[in-house]
Amino acid sequence: EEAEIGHDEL
Amino acid sequence: MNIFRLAGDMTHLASVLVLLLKIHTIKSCAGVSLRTQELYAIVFATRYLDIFTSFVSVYNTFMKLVFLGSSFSIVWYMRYHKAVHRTYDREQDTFRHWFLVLPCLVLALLIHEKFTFLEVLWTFSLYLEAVAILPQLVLLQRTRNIDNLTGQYIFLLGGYRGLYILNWIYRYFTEPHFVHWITWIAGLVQTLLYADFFYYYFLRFIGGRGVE
Repeated sequence: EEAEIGHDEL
Repeated sequence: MNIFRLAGDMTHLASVLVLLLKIHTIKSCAGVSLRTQELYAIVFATRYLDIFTSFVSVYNTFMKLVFLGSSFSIVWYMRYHKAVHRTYDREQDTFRHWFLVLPCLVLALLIHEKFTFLEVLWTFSLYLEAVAILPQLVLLQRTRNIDNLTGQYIFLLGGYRGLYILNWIYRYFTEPHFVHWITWIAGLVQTLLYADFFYYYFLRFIGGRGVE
């Protein structure tokens, strides 16, 4: 499954 | 993580701590807009929904908990704590902030990176945060003088997203495919809304007097 758009920022 | 983003997060943390300090120690929220605080609680609640589903780092989770906890406790203090509530300027804090929520939700349903529940709410939180300061800025115009703590709070809150812009520029040049137009434009609009405040803040700050 396409990886979640990584929200690595706050 | 880069220095700009860390500085941005620390500035954001400092703004929250300054406000909590003001409210908790001198039991006063004079000059602070409850409506902006309510909008920020919604911003964090809709942005950090993934706190339990996607783990980025201990730092990331810790900071999310801090921002969630502080924003909701500030709203609680201002609404229900007798001593603090008494200092709340209800008559002046009248910006129709609920009118900001719906357009942001509609915009998030129209413009987003991916049409999933979490992603749409995450985008909504970006749009809402961009305008969340408006009630506070309007209140600022009405209350002639504000105390230094409130001025510092607004300055730090406006500065953090400005530091994030430097972080996005840095990441754009150092990470391939790092392009997030929605985040960038929302962040730019948010920071520009503070331009007027920054102008007066520096004028007064240089003058060494309180922020008027």
